Amino acid sequence: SGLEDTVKKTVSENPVVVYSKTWCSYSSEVKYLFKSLGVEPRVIELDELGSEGPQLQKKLEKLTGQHTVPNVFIGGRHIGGCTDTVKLHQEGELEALLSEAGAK
Amino acid sequence: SGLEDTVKKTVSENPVVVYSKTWCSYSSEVKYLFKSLGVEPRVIELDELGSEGPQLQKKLEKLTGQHTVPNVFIGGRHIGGCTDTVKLHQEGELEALLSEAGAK
Ligand SMILES: N[C@@H](CCC(=O)N[C@@H](CS)C(=O)NCC(=O)O)C(=O)O
Ligand SMILES: N[C@@H](CCC(=O)N[C@@H](CS)C(=O)NCC(=O)O)C(=O)O
Ligand code: FES
Repeated sequence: SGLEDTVKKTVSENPVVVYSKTWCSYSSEVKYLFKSLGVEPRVIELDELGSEGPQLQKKLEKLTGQHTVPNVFIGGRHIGGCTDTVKLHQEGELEALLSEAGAK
Repeated sequence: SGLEDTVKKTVSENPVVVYSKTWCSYSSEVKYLFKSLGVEPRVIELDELGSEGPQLQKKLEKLTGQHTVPNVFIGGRHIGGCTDTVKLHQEGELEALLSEAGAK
């Protein structure tokens, strides 16, 4: 479908993508983590897209099995949410993923 | 007003009160912190009250200056959100407040 192609295109064309909600602190935390690593993620605020927001969120759930925000992709690969990304960082694996994806 | 009295009554009758939203991870984190300290907070899920939820949230903003969730009270006193509560815990001050309020 059109929406599925949009997501696939977004995550393949941008090294780091975060599907977020503007008022969600977990979304803010993961956006802040990337910024602190000198990386500017492509951020899509699902609550600023009108009726397309919930549709996009449903599509993300179909593609990734995850219905929650934040929903993070690096180098076209689905990473997970905030806790997943923070854990990768704590284990020293995030920076390698970012370099591999050409984000750093 | 009726709603203002409800809030004042709730926070004076329960040692620990958390105004929360079921799907918010910051709300979950602060609820979990209290449970890990052996404290059962009085939890009010604002997203489970129908139209009263937003009204209550507005009232909390009027009474505390805070429009966000979670909104935490201990011993009738407004504490703040998740980060405020976690900070008090990290500084070793939370347990004293809980004991003083008769929560532990
Ligand atoms: N562990 C996940 C938690 C994600 C989560 O529960 N997100 C919440 C907002 S903080 C959400 O999308 N809730 C909507 C729902 O549960 O339907 C992460 O770190 O991203
Ligand atoms: N630092 C605050 C952040 C609170 C916060 O931003 N809460 C969000 C949900 S996680 C909220 O209520 N957002 C609604 C809004 O910003 O209008 C805390 O730790 O509680
Ligand atoms: S909505 Fe509260 S942390 Fe996401």
